[in-house]
Amino acid sequence: MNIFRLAGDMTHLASVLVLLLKIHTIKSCAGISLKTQELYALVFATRYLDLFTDYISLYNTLMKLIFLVSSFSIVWYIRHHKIVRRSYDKDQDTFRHYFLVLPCFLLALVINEKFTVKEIMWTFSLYLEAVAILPQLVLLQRTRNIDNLTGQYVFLLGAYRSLYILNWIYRYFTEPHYVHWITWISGLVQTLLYADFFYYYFQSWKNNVKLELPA
Amino acid sequence: TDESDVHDEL
Repeated sequence: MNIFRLAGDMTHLASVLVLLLKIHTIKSCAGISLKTQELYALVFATRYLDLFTDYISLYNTLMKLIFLVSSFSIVWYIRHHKIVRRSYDKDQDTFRHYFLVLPCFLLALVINEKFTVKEIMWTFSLYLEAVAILPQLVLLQRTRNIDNLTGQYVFLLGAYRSLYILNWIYRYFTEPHYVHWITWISGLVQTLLYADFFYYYFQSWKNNVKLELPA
Repeated sequence: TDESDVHDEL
């Protein structure tokens, strides 16, 4: 464990807690894409299949449980909570996210480190995570007015993967056989998808104006 | 499972 990875995990945890806080306290999910949340629940479900088979550390198991429970409860809140669901704007959240699932799965069948069920599901979860933010970014472009919590949520989500890239660089130079091209490339693609959001987020923060994405 | 199989990152 290195500082970049710990910071990355904490930033990722913070993004989920910010989202849960928003939904739980103001009982609203306005501006949040249910599709992205469903994709994230699928990412964790397919990535943490080894939750009970491979014990790595208490930290690892605890964090996996937190991510699983939080991602599925966010989906539940938006879909079934009697008050929250009313603020879900399904007419705007129209990204065909199922079209992301199949290509990621097919790609995982072809490009993976080992052709086993667990490894293919793990690779699938990596590819899916790289594109899972797309419905949310599309929704932000559409709704234009981005409330602070949603902006912070997307920012933290992007920041966590950027910190992971620093972690991969650190591990590459400190651990002799640490080479995972699939992880690195999909993580890089994921971070690049946030690039323009980061730009506008930083601009709005610098000029102290409300965050607006160009149409 | 040998070491290389297990993914230790979240």
